[in-house]
Amino acid sequence: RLTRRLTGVFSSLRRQGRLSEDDVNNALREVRVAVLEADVNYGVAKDFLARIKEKAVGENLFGSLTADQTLVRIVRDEIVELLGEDVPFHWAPAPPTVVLMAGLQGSGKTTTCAKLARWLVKDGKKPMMAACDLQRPAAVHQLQVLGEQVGVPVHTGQGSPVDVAKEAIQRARHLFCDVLIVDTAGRLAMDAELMNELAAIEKAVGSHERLLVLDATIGQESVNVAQAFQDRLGLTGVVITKLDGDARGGAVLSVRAVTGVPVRYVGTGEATDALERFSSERMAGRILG
Amino acid sequence: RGVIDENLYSVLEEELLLADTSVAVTEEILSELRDAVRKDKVTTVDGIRERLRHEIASRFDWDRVKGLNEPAVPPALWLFVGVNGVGKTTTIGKLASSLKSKGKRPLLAAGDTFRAAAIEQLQVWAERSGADFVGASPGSDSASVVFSAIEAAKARGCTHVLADTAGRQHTKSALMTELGKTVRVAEKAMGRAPDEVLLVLDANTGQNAVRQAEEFGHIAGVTGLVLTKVDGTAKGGALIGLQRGLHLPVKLVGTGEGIEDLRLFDPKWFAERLFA
Ligand SMILES: Nc1nc2c(ncn2[C@@H]2O[C@H](COP(=O)(O)OP(=O)(O)OP(=O)(O)O)[C@@H](O)[C@H]2O)c(=O)[nH]1
Ligand SMILES: Nc1nc2c(ncn2[C@@H]2O[C@H](COP(=O)(O)OP(=O)(O)OP(=O)(O)O)[C@@H](O)[C@H]2O)c(=O)[nH]1
Ligand SMILES: [Mg+2]
Ligand SMILES: [Mg+2]
Repeated sequence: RLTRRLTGVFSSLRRQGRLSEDDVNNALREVRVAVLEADVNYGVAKDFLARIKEKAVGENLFGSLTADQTLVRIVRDEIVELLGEDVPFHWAPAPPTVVLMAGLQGSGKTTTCAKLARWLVKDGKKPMMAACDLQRPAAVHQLQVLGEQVGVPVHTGQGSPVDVAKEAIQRARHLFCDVLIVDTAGRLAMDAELMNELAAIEKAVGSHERLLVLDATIGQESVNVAQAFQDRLGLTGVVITKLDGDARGGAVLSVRAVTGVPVRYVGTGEATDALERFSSERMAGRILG
Repeated sequence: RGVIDENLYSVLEEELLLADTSVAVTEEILSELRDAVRKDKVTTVDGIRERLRHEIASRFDWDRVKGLNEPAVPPALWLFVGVNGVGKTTTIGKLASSLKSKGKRPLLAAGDTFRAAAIEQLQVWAERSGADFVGASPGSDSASVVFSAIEAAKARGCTHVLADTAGRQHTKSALMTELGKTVRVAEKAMGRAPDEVLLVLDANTGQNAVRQAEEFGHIAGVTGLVLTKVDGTAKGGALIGLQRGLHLPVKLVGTGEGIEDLRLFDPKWFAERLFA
């Protein structure tokens, strides 16, 4: 779609055979609209556009008759570069490796726990899940049903989420599990008490992966949300879910640009096999529309 | 401070965009604002901001008089639809409690027969709110559950049927077809269209809200919107664009995870919160 927009902008210029600074600015305006419509954060878009303009000047877009193609390539390459390299799984020096799943309400944490568990089973590993969401109605039951579906034990318990987490890691060690995946309740990034609880759960088990599960439809607040979880927890990665919808997912770019946290996995459906490794190339294409 | 210049309009543009208002709607709003400011000779920054809030609120104005549609012949059927995780099930629980407190007799229909523990989740809300409950076993046909619930409501003298449906992405045509079927089956059981088909939207959602409203509107005959999770920081500006194009009144607002956390939508509140 960005290609189509730019072709329109540049079609009149082709006839003139050269580009003025105004022409390039009009083209950059189209890039800005495309990026904002993709839910990239306003502040991130501003910096992004500045870098694009710099590169456009650097590559002498003013002298090019294929300026639209060049510009699309520059934008795409810039997104891919920003999104960064693939990050391998952080295995603990001694088992179990602990993965903590965190995020806003309804983002897909519980489902993602089961997806990751299934992935690990397929890789010949022995995971366990911990049902530390004691707040949402039937959340523990939900994880138990999913655990049965993927053939992975689920630890449930009494007391507080911290108590359950402590019991779970003991049990995981006792059963020689390779990975303990900790499901937590959805919470607001601005809820200090619940953010403290999350930090307490982390402290109780000692985590090796701390993943922010983010809904691909999230808009401008992606930056504030990610920053808050990053500040409180120190994230090792982001999982972006519901990419089987048609949200462009610009939040991914925003979060990476502002917090530096890399996207590790992508949720592509409700089924427990709908989890993929993150691909910056594919994401760049999607953001550009 | 107090200087009316281009800087103000670019500040306002930034605030609107940061609130998830689309680029096109932002331009539209600011152009109308400039006209209004010129015509009415508004000369202060406060005056312009007040005018802007008024302009945004007035796009929703006609919603304020509307609660949820109550039919002449009970029970009412209010169906809840939307993408995954937005708050459909929780909203039903809150609404059931509110109806009980008004002396009504709501019945909850567990129309999400797909997702793990969805039926159990709604059952907890039925217990908490004191509502009647109709569910079947997981994997059973969603439309049949809604049909049975309507029949049960009539037999028991319930006043309202609140029907839950499974979350779904509007890009999945088979699931959207299934939803269309549920609506038609409900229509047959009621002898009229559902009294409300409420599309539940998460306030954190960006521009995809428009896509959701278009597709669900088309398939399910959406009559109104519920905006959830406004207790967070997201402003829900994508809603502004929906008003002119699609005529979808915002009826209810979810303000938290507790049973009491549901209010009627207020356009003035929405406009003020946008710039808070
Ligand atoms: N289409 C689609 N749906 C998903 C995906 N991931 C999760 N879901 C669905 O999103 C909804 C919410 O998922 P949950 O796993 O319950 O989300 P959660 O973050 O644990 O929610 P809370 O515990 O309430 O905060 C469910 O309907 C899931 O089936 C995905 O990648 N694609
Ligand atoms: N903070 C906040 N959380 C909410 C609100 N409404 C719902 N939630 C939470 O959002 C999460 C998802 O709510 P559900 O009611 O399961 O959403 P759903 O649309 O039925 O989800 P699916 O059936 O899986 O598509 C739960 O953790 C709820 O407690 C709200 O107004 N504010
Ligand atoms: Mg959960
Ligand atoms: Mg539900």
